[in-house]
Amino acid sequence: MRRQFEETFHAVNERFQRHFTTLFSGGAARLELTAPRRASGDDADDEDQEPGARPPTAKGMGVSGVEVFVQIPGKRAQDLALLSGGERAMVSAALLFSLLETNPPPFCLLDEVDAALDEANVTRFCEILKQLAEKTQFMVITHNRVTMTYADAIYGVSMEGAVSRMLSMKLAEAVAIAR
Amino acid sequence: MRRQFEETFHAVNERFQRHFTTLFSGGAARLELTAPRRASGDDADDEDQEPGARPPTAKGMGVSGVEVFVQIPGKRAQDLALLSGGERAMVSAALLFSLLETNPPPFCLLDEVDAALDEANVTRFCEILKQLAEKTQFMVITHNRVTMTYADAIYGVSMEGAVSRMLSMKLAEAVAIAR
Amino acid sequence: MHLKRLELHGFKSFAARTVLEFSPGVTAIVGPNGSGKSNIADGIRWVLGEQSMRQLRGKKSDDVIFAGGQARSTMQMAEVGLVLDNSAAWLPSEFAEVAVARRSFRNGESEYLISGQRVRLRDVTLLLAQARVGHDSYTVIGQGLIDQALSLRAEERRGLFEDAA
Amino acid sequence: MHLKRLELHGFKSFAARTVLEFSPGVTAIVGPNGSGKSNIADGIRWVLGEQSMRQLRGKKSDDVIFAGGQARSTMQMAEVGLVLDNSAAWLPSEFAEVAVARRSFRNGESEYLISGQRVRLRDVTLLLAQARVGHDSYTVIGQGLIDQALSLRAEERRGLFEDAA
Ligand SMILES: Nc1ncnc2c1ncn2[C@@H]1O[C@H](COP(=O)(O)OP(=O)(O)OP(=O)(O)O)[C@@H](O)[C@H]1O
Ligand SMILES: Nc1ncnc2c1ncn2[C@@H]1O[C@H](COP(=O)(O)OP(=O)(O)OP(=O)(O)O)[C@@H](O)[C@H]1O
Ligand SMILES: [Mg+2]
Ligand SMILES: [Mg+2]
Repeated sequence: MRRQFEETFHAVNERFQRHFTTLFSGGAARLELTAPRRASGDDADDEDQEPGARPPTAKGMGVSGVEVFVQIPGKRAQDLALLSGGERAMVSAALLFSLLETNPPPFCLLDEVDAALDEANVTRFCEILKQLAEKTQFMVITHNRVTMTYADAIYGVSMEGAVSRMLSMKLAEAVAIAR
Repeated sequence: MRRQFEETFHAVNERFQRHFTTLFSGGAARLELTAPRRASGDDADDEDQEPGARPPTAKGMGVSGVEVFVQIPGKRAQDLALLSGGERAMVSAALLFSLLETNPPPFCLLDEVDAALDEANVTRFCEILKQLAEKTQFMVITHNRVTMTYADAIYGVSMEGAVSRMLSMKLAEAVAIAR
Repeated sequence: MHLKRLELHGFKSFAARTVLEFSPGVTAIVGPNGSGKSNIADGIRWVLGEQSMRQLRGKKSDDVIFAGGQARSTMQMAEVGLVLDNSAAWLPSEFAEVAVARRSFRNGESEYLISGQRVRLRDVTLLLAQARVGHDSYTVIGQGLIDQALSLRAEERRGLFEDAA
Repeated sequence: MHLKRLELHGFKSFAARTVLEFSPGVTAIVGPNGSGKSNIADGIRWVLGEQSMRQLRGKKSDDVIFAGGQARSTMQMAEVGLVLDNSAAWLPSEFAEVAVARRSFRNGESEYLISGQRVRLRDVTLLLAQARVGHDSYTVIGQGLIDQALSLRAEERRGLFEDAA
């Protein structure tokens, strides 16, 4: 069990370093295993816990954790908190892609993961998505016209009164109503 | 003090109902004052508190609160939690606009508040923003080309190495690099 | 293996029976704000066994049943069905397709079905684990949550690796 | 009254002294991911007296000082200055402009200035309250936070009305 986790960790880490440098056109990143935490004494830093993070669970004790370290091209290595909205989305995408590639699930649905990305980053994100799509089927909910151009098929949803209707669409029709 | 809050509440509520129906092209919404909470007995529902909400403060006890009720056109009145990302952003915009209009601050900076909005909603949002801009100066951080068309001036930021540089831009240049 | 078909009927805003056919590769789902796109994501999570109403943006379990609108009355049942392609025989079934469905009624009852047969929730969870699909791994990445992995504590982030193992 | 000018020097990614002139109406701030747009929003909050590093995406107070890059070394001080137009004499000053500035040093020291004079934080807070500007009201709506008002508890939402009163 422990051996399998370590093998998985190393496989994901190797891909994470590669996907990060592709998404950021440079720089460096890595994942690190942290030492297992002990009870209570370490809980002082829980006040820094970001909003949205789940509260401490008993199962967090005694197992090692995974930390993320990144260095954006041209910048020095910095805490994840100081990164911009788009940079965080790209780091998260690199991690997600690495997990998906290590053990491909049959399908994956992404709901507006491109919302914080500028056009250049959406393109880099979609290029990797397209490669991974050879092994994993992706459903991508999006308002972004660049993302739509990477789709093999497009479904449009519309609301009539309070009822949703679905419709297959061509790229041109979808882009016309997109952002 | 209490009288001033109630006057402000009624003024904001009246504008909220108007801005909501403008942003949603119909429907209805209102704000309501809730009875002051008593200590401890009511805390059972804190488990339902949404991630990101601040933890209960002692100052929450004994004062009335403000609840938001909405009914989107064609749909029945529903809990705010069930609304879509874009619908929540629009309800929040209606509330923000009402607060800003009731007592205009000299300036207001909005950081990517249009991120969740589709094109039709960005336009409705910007139309109201432009009216309010007669009394309040707005700085709007955005990736959205529609929002940029509503600006009187555009500043572009670029990163050289690790250093940010600013540059005045024309609309055409800004839209070329926008989403 | 991939998802072949998703059917929603009475689930959230999908009052009318709606069938989505999916091919391998990338499918984009587009539409205006509030049209129902994230409701599809919720439907997938729900049929995969999601029990937390908070993850589905609701409070009580019948919040997923179509609540009616100005021109349409409330429904009494929500159903979502998922059909997985099994032509490579990943799943312990002799069939080329495996269908999983879930129903929820306003009286609080709930049903789970595999290929049309009534089963228990744990049978669904077991089957899906074999398909390497789960409502709580990274099968569905919800709106606004792309950088949640960065906000987790180190020990919780490890959980994502255990799903990948 | 409106904001006339914002100056940043050594604040986060603004290593070089940067001056932004603002006119009344709508000004859009655009640029690629990570270029520094939200850092401008942080700079405004900071010069208005924001004390919570968490609101500024940092951990310790010197996180706002330029930390250096691959081709540029770390700086020892961060400074942000804000100039408000006072031609309608809203503020208790005979001048047509009122300037507020804040400096932070790596040794932990901090300075506040009004029109070039050293003052205490509470003098700045008082002046800004008269201008109806605050780091914690809805003067700056941060990234990802547009619907925070909807996630607040009813009693906390009331707080926004007290700012508007
Ligand atoms: N049980 C229900 N009955 C009827 N309508 C519902 C139900 N649950 C949710 N809805 C409606 O579904 C709509 C939200 O849909 P959804 O979140 O899928 O939108 P979306 O297409 O993702 O939009 P966005 O682009 O803004 O994220 C809301 O208007 C909500 O009122
Ligand atoms: N003290 C500091 N010294 C140097 N660089 C810093 C400092 N603090 C933050 N940064 C850098 O500023 C960048 C973030 O800038 P900011 O959040 O303003 O981006 P943004 O333009 O808003 O991008 P997005 O469109 O993605 O939201 C990060 O790359 C971060 O490393
Ligand atoms: Mg959605
Ligand atoms: Mg930003």
